Amino acid sequence: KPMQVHSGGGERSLEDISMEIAGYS
Amino acid sequence: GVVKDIINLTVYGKAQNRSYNRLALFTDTIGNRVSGSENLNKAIKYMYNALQSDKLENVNLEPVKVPHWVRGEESAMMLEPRNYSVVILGLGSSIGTPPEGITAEVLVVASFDELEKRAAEAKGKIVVYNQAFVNYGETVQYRSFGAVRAAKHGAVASLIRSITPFSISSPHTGWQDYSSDVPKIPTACITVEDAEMMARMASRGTKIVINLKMGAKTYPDADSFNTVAEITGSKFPEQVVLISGHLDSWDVGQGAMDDGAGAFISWEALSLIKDLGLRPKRTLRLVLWTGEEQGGVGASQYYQLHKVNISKYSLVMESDIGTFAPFGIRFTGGDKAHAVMKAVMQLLKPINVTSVDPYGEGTDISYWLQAGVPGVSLNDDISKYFWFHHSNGDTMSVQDPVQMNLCAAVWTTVSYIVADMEEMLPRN
Repeated sequence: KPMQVHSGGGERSLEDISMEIAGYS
Repeated sequence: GVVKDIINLTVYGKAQNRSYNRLALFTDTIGNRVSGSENLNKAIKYMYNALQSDKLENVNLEPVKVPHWVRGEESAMMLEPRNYSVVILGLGSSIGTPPEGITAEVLVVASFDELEKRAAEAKGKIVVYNQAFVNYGETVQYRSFGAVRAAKHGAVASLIRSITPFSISSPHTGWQDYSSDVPKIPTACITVEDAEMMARMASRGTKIVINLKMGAKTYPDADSFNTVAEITGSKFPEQVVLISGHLDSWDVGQGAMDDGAGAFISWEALSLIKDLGLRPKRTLRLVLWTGEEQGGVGASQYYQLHKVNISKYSLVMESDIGTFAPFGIRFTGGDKAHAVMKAVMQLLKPINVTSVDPYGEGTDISYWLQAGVPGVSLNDDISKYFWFHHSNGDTMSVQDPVQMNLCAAVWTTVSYIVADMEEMLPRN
């Protein structure tokens, strides 16, 4: 069985992440 | 302007048609690449050298033991009501027949339900399945378990209508599974046309007799490899975005569509990122799987080896459902990650490929998805995919360079941005 799955990201708000992504356009 | 650069380079610029041309050279040089074959070994060596020549990082081969099934000579001669050579392709893992073949009367059924109702008639017969094509996932059950279900009732062989919605007398092979508690019987696929013809004959009460010869043999598992290359991450090198397709194919056609093209757009993503002088924060890892057609054998062994690092896998991607005109991606993950992927795909508005649909999937990434890692598969126009799947028709002629450019643009954009974002994708 795998080790416990890390929670990944999720610290930042979706709004922040969306702004970051928009920066690639 | 990263996405604009990616689009310009792959769709309009110097890299346009590169994945198509690379795939054409590869398939024309190597041919098809079934598990355990010398061709697959050559393909892996070819890719190992090509990825090194492309100056990708950490190019390496991870050893895998894969099934080694060889088709051999095969034929099915109808003896009654008339002499006719039935077109067949043996199914992977099938046993062979004695050298003189198996000669038996045919029982034609349209479904497993009909077989159960007519079970008493199956003993000593060759069961012919003439099941309708509903969809791949549902209908492929006949290929996978047709032999076991027939053998359970005493049948001596099974012939299964190919799993395809369209046919020009083209048989389609694929893997099938025996059960340890049922005798193994030879099994092959037949064309839609021949299945329907025998169903018509049987419905008229005509007796059908076939002599089936199959020289299939299973050898001990063979040595093979998953082929790996990377662009190492600049800030979180231990974190990974995995991008993949499988290098093995069936032993018919060229394996250009399934899955040479999926493997080659995955390679193309790393090439484009390198050509643009980009280095994402996380490691972008290309994995070209081996033994996918036998049930994801290479992927299973990769998962066993690497699952200890599962917390470091931000996203797993697999292209194994064609590289036709793309609509967008399919995604498996939580709501927040889904929203993130929607934002990423909006960047592809300039080529009008923005959709994010549920159920990202693929045999080779399924272990990671089940363990909670977000996953992506390509969402493309698969309306003709199963026409060619596992058949002699799976050649470069199926592929379109412009469509591959668009798929490569999607694949590169998604993999690069997820690998470069400040945070890993959120998980539920």
